[in-house]
Order: sequence, then structure tokens, then C-alpha cells
Amino acid sequence: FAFFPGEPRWVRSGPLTLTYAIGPTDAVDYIPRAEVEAAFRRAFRRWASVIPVRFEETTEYEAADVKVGFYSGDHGDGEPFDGVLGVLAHAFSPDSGLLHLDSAERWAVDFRVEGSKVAVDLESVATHEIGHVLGLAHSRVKEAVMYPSLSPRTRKVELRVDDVEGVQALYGSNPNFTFSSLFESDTSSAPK
Amino acid sequence: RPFPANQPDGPDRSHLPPGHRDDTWRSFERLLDAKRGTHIPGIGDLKRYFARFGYFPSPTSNLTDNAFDSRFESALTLYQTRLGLPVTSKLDARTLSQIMTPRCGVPDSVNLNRTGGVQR
Repeated sequence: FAFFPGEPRWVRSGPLTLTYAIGPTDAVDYIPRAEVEAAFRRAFRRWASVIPVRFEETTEYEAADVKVGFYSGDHGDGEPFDGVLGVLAHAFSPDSGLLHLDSAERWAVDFRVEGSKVAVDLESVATHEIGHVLGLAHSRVKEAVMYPSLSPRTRKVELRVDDVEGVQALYGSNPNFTFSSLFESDTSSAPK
Repeated sequence: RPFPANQPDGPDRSHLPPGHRDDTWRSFERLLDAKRGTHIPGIGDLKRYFARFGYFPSPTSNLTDNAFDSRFESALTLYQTRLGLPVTSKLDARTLSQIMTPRCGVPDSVNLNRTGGVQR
């Protein structure tokens, strides 16, 4: 795992609760908004299960700590999106809270329903980008969620030991978390 | 000289992933098996790709020429190391496949200030 320069992280007095809001989903109107929300809910829950951080969904976009949005091309942050495939999404380190998805992609929440050869799993990308929002940079571990690339029609949502150790180095461990709850194959290679 | 990509005896492309006509980085497949000392149309685009994702020290360097030079080789070697690929310092099929795979826009280098909007 790796961090951004200076190892920025979210800091609050008392228990850390971050609000998040999802902007308009008109650009992906082929997916019901409720399913987009559900994918992000699962992605946030995964990270929350390993660190002492709560995520609360809000409809107040401007006031939210984490702002999720679908954008295309040049959308004003100096990192324009590039159309189909290529760059899928990006997010910014703490405490920016910006998480942007390229609306030119064919996003999918269920590959049994979405037949496109270039479909990209929304939940996998959401889980990865939330890692950036929390302060993780890219990992060299190919199996890790924080590895930088993801092939079309591929799902990678489960946190691996590398992801967990990285985020716990920033925030500590969720008292309810045990490494045995990760994949058996993953825990067998855990260094600690 | 032009890379003999379309000749019958050209590079073996069987290890490259199936493409899509709209794929942003599909054109990089023409660079298969390129190595130091060659000039190939498209290397300049790949230099800009490497600069964008943190493999050239300065994004303001001249990245427009198509020379597979020592600086490009260093960037390629660093890319192969960081992405857990066999370090061949060549644009082999496995490396090109990784380059063409869709990815996150956050640079891989954690040492550059432009990484992930730290400055924003």
C-alpha cells in the first residue's frame, strides 16, 4: 500500500463520521438511481467495516464531505476525462472529498443485465476511489482494490490484506474487524 | 522507419487483449516489441501517458518525439517495477496489455506534487 505525500487523512474531534452525496445520475440513466446509490452504499460499508469511520448518505450535496459525480471531458478540475475506457474515474486526497466518474463509460451494476463488452463495474471503481478519498494511493499488489487498473467486465470489490493494512495505518482498526473475515486465501498470506 | 506492425511476420499479438474500436488507448498496440533505439509513431503519445501517470520526472519535458530513448526506457522500467510486471525494458505484450487496460486517473507516483490533487 502507499499514501499520498504527507499522508493526508480525515481528522475530526471525536468519532469520525463522513457524509457523502451522489450528484445527478442523468448521465447514466440506463441504471436506476437507487442501484447507483446501493452500489456506493456497499462500497462505503466495506471500508467502514475495517476502520473506525462511519459514512452517512446525505442529499445535501454541497455540504457533504464526499461528493460523488458523473462528468465527461474537461469538467474543471484540470484532469479531463477521455471517453470510452482509458481513464475510468479519479478522486482526490483528504480532505478534498471529490470523487469523479467518467460518464462516457458504460457503467454496470450487474453484468447479467449489462451485456456491453466495455462495461465497467461501478461498485469496483467506487470502492477503489473511496480508498483515494480516505488517503490511500495506488498499490503494487495486483489483487488489491487499490491497484490502478481494472479490465472491462471485471469485478474487484473485496478489500485485501494490503488495502486493509494501508487504511488501518491511517485510521486504526474497527474494533469489530478481524483479519479472519477476509478471504481465506488472503489471510493465508498476511504478514502479521 | 515505419514499424512493420501489419506485415505477416510482424509481432505476435496473441497476448494482447481483444480490443474495442472506441478504446482510448487501443492505438498503443502498434508499439508491440519496440525497444531502445527505435523511432515509432505513437511513442510520443506513450511518453505523455507515462508523464500523466507519474513516470517522467517533469511533465513539462519534451514529450512529442517518437524516439525510444534512454529516458523513455527508464520510465518504462519504472512502470514495469511499480505495476509488478516482469522488468524487460521493452514494450512486450504483457506490458502493453497492462498499459492499455482501463485505469484510475490518479498518478501512480506518490512523490510528485500533482498526485491526486494534494495541492487543491
